[in-house]
Order: sequence, then C-alpha cells, then structure tokens
Amino acid sequence: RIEEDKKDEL
Amino acid sequence: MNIFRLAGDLSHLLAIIILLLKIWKTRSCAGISGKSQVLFAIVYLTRYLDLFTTYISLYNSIMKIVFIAASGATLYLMYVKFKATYDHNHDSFRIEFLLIPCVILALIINHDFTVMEILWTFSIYLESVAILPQLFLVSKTGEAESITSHYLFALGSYRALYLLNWIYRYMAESHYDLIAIFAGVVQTILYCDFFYLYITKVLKGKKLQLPA
Repeated sequence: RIEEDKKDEL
Repeated sequence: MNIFRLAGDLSHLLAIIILLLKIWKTRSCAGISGKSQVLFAIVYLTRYLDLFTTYISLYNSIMKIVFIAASGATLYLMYVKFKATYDHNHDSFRIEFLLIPCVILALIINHDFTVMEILWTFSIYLESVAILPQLFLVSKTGEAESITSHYLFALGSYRALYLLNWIYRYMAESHYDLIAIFAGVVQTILYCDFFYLYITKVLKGKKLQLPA
C-alpha cells in the first residue's frame, strides 16, 4: 500500500 | 493532496522561479552555487523518471516537467550563458562526498531493491544534502544578496511544509514513509541556521551577513 501511493508526492 | 503539500510545492516552484529571475535579470550567477544546482538536477532526473511510466495526475506531471525544465535552464544560464559570472573558487564543495554516501545509503536502506526504488531513494537522500554547497558558498563569501536569501527561504520552507504534510497524512490517511520523513527532517534542519538569520536580519531590511 505504501509503495504505490508514495509516488504521488513530488 | 492537502494544503501543506500544495503550499510546499508552490514554495518550491517559487524558489526555482526566484532563482531563474535573479540570474536572468542580474545577468549574473554570483553568490549561487552551481554545484547545488547540479545536485538538484540529479535529484529531479532520478526521482521523476516515472514521468513516462506512471500517470498520477495532470498537476503531478506538469510540476515534474516544470522542475526538470527549470533546473536545466538554470544550469544552462550558469554554466553556459553567464559562465563568466560563475564564482568558481568559492563554489568549491566536493559534491562526490555527497553523491557517494547517498548511493551507498540508497543501496542499504530502501523500501524495495528495484532500480526505480533505489533511484527514488537516492534522490530523496541527495535532496536532503543538495543545498550544502550553496550554504557552504554563502558561509565562504560571508554574505548573500537578499534575492538569494529569498530563494533559500522559499526552498527551505518547501520541505518544512512537506513535514507538516507527512504529519497530516499520517493522521488523516495513516500513510507515512520513514525514508522521506527522515531525509526531510535532515534537509529542514540544515536550513535552521539560515532561517534564523533570514528572520532576524533580512526581514528587517538588513543584508544577510554571516557572523565572520
């Protein structure tokens, strides 16, 4: 879960 | 997206625009560390590789393109167009002492041993120390133009706002990323000394003079 939504930050 | 992260991204964008305007308007990159700008370009290139593989949002894609383009433009202005005004002898920080430890740390402490993840982790670690050559340059010259200190204030504020964003996301979405948080804390701490000088001096109209 952390993996994919981590990448939504710049 | 939350207000802290939006404010942080806008502060980051403002910093990059202030820097570009300063160099373009004064036609000089005196007082600016080209080495820090090289490190920032590496940070963006290694972090935003997913620009072509995963689409998150229009905002996300546009900001990534703007950051990469602006950092490229800054390097062009510093190392090509206004090369004569680049302060070689004061901008002498050995960036290999930053790059190598960040590579090693990214290989040791990461979430996942894949190329994209290692590059992202390296980029996070590098960004936390990328400002050191610039702070080193300011300490060597003993002062900074007020426009440069506004640039540094906006740049330092961006990651400080991200810390608030991570607190908010932990409380609201129970999402957190210890690597990003740890590096963000280190990055913000590096600015504390500068924040103190900025608030006590520059905001009172004085020039940013470091105590000799």
